[in-house]
Amino acid sequence: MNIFRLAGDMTHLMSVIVLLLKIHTIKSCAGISLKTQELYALVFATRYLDIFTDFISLYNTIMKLIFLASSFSIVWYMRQHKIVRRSYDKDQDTFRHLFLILPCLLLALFINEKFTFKEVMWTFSLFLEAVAILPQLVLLQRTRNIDNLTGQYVFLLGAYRALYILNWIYRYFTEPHYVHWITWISGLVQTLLYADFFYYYFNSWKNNVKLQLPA
Amino acid sequence: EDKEKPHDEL
Repeated sequence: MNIFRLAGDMTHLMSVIVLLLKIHTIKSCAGISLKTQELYALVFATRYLDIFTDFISLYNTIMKLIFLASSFSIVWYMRQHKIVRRSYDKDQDTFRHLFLILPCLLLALFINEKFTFKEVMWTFSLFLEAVAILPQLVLLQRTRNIDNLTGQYVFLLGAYRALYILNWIYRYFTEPHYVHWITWISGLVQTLLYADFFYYYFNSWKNNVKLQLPA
Repeated sequence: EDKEKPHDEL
């Protein structure tokens, strides 16, 4: 464990807590893409298949449980909760899951470190996580106005993967034979997808104006 | 045959 990875995990944890607090306290999910939340639940479900077979550390297991519980409860809130679901904008959140899931699955079948079910599922979860934010970014473009909590949520989500890149660089130089091209490339693609959002987020923060994405 | 090393990152 290194400071970059710990900071990354804490930032990731903060992003799901910000989102859960938003939905739980103001009982609204306006501006949040259910498609992205469902994709994230799938990412964690396919990535943490080894939660009961491979014990890494107490920290690792607890964080996996938190991410699984939070992502599935956010999906539950947005689909089932009688008040929250009313604020879900399903006419705007129209991104088709399959357009992301199928290519990631096919890619994972061809590009993986080992052709085993667990490893292919793990690689699939990496590719899917890289693109899972797309429905959310599309929704933000459409609805244009971004409330603070949603902006913070997307920002933290992007920042966590950027911190992970620093973690991979650190591990590459400190651990012999630590090479995971698949992880590094998908993590880089993921961070780049947030780049334009970061640009507008920092500008709005610097000029102290409401965050607006161009049409 | 290296035993499948579990992924230690979240």
